[in-house]
Amino acid sequence: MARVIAISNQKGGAGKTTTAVNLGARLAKFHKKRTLLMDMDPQAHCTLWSGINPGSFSVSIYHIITQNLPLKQCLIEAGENLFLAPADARLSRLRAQDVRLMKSPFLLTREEADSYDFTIIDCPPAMGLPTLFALASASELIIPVQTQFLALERTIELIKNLRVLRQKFNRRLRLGGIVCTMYDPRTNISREVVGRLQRLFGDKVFKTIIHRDVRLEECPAHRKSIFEYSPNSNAAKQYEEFTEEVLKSG
Amino acid sequence: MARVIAISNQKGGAGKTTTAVNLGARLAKFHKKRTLLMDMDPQAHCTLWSGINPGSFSVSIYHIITQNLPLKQCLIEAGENLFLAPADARLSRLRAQDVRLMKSPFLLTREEADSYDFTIIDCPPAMGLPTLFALASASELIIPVQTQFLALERTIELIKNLRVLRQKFNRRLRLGGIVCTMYDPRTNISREVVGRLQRLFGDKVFKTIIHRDVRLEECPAHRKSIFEYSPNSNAAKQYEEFTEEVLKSG
Ligand SMILES: Nc1ncnc2c1ncn2[C@@H]1O[C@H](COP(=O)(O)OP(=O)(O)OP(=O)(O)O)[C@@H](O)[C@H]1O
Ligand SMILES: Nc1ncnc2c1ncn2[C@@H]1O[C@H](COP(=O)(O)OP(=O)(O)OP(=O)(O)O)[C@@H](O)[C@H]1O
Ligand SMILES: [Mg+2]
Ligand SMILES: [Mg+2]
Repeated sequence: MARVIAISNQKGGAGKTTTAVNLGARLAKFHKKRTLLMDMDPQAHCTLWSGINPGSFSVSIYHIITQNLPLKQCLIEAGENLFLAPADARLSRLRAQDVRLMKSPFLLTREEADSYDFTIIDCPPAMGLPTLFALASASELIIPVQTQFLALERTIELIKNLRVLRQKFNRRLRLGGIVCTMYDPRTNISREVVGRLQRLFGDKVFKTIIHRDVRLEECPAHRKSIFEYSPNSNAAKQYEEFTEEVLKSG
Repeated sequence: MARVIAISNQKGGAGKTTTAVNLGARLAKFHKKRTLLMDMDPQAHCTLWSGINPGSFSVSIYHIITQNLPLKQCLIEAGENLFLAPADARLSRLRAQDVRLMKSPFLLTREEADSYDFTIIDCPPAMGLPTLFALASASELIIPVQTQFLALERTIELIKNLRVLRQKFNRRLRLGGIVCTMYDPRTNISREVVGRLQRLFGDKVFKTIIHRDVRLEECPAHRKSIFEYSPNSNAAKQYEEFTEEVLKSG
C-alpha cells in the first residue's frame, strides 16, 4: 500500500526540507523502498540539495499542474530507488484558475502513487496553493517543529485545525506525527517545548528527537544526505531512528 | 522624512521577526523615534511577541485591507513611542479581488506614514499577497539571511531580482541592506556564506553581524525585546549596532 506523506509546517525554518531529504534518502538507499520525493516549494531546496540545478531541466511540477502533464514527464533519477519531481520558482505563481484546469485536484493519480512505496512531499512555509495541493494529495501529514517558543504557538493551532483541513481538503489525511527538530538539550526552552508538545499530543509526537547539529547545516552544501556526509554523527543516527518509526507507524 | 522599511525573505526562519521586533524596540525606546510595527505575517509572531493575544483585538490589518478602514482603527500601543498594527491568520486568505477593492495599493497612505519616523513591516516567508503589499508600501527593503547554505541560493536570486520587483511593484523601493543572522563563528559554513554575500553585494551587507545566541530564542517567550531580556548580551549589543547602521543609512 503506497504511502503519500506531506511534510508541512507554516513556520519557516522548521526543518521540513532537511526531514524530507533525509527520510527519502534513508527509505530509498537503506530500506530499498522505491521512493518519490516531490518538491512543492518555490525555493526548490529539495531540488537544489539533490544536486539538480533549477535551470537544468525543462519540465517541473509547475508544468505538470498547469499543463495537465503526466507526472513522469518531470521525474529525475536522484539515486538508487530515489526519484525527484523538481520544483521551480514559478510555483509561487500558482493561481486558483490553474486548479480549475486540472483533471484532478491531486498531484499524482492513484496509479502514479501506487508505483512507489513512499511519496514524500516537501512543502513551503505557507498555506498557499502549493501546500494545499500537497495536503489534498497526501494520506499522511508529518509536521516538523523546531523546539523554540515562536515555533510552538501557531503549530499547535495547525494541529488542532487538522480536523478542518481533513473536512475541506482530504478525508483520508491523517496526522502521521510531530517530529521535534533543532533540539538543544542545554537550553530550557527546548525541553519546555518538547514537554508541552508531548502533553498536548501524546504518542503523536515521534519518540526520536532531532538535535541541533551543524552537520545538518553543512550537508546540503555538499548535496549529500546526512548518511553520506557524516554516517557516524548523532544526526545520522537520529534520522535513522526516525525513519524506523515512520516505517513502523504505517 | 518618514522611512517605511519592509523586512522580507522568502526563506523561512531567517530572523525576520526577530529583526523587526528588536529594531522597532530600539528605535522607539532608546532613539525616541515614533515607530509603527506592522505585522503582515498570518502567523502573527510580531503580535504574539508584543504580548498581544491574537483573540484579544477585533480589528487587524486584514480588516484594514479588505474593508478599506483607516489604519488607526487597528493600532495598539505596544510601548513608549511604539505602535503595533496586529496580524491575524486570515491574512493567508487575501485574494486578488481584495486588492482590487482597496482605495490604494498601499497599506498606509502618505499622511499615515508621515505621522511616524519609522514604519517596520514584518513579512511572512512567502512571495504571496501579504509580502507583495508590504513591498508595494515600503521605501526600503532589509533582507535578513541566516548564514547557512540553503538560505543563500534563493536569497541571491531575490536580491538580483530586486530590479524586477521595483519595476513591477514600487519604483521607490531600494535595498536598505542585507543583515547576516544566526552567525556561528565556529563553523566554516557561516564564514563562507558571509564571505560570499560580501563579495557579491559589497557595502549592501550591513557591517554588524548577528551571532547565534540562545537568548534570542528565549526572549519571545517572555514577550520582551533582547534589550529588556538581556541588555548586556552580545545579541543586544549587535542589535544596538545594527540599529545605529540603519539610522545612518537613511
Ligand atoms: N537539526 C538541525 N540542526 C542544525 N541545523 C539544522 C537542523 N535541521 C535543519 N537545519 C538547518 O536549518 C536550516 C533550516 O532547515 P530547513 O531548510 O530544512 O527548514 P525548512 O522548514 O525546510 O525551511 P523553509 O521554511 O524555508 O522551507 C537549514 O539551513 C538546515 O540546514
Ligand atoms: N541570532 C539568533 N540566534 C538564535 N536564535 C535566533 C536568532 N535569531 C532568531 N532566532 C530564533 O530563530 C527562530 C527563527 O527566527 P524568526 O522567527 O525571527 O525568523 P523568521 O524569518 O521571522 O521566521 P518565519 O520565516 O517563520 O517568519 C526563532 O525561534 C527565533 O527566536
Ligand atoms: Mg524547506
Ligand atoms: Mg517571522
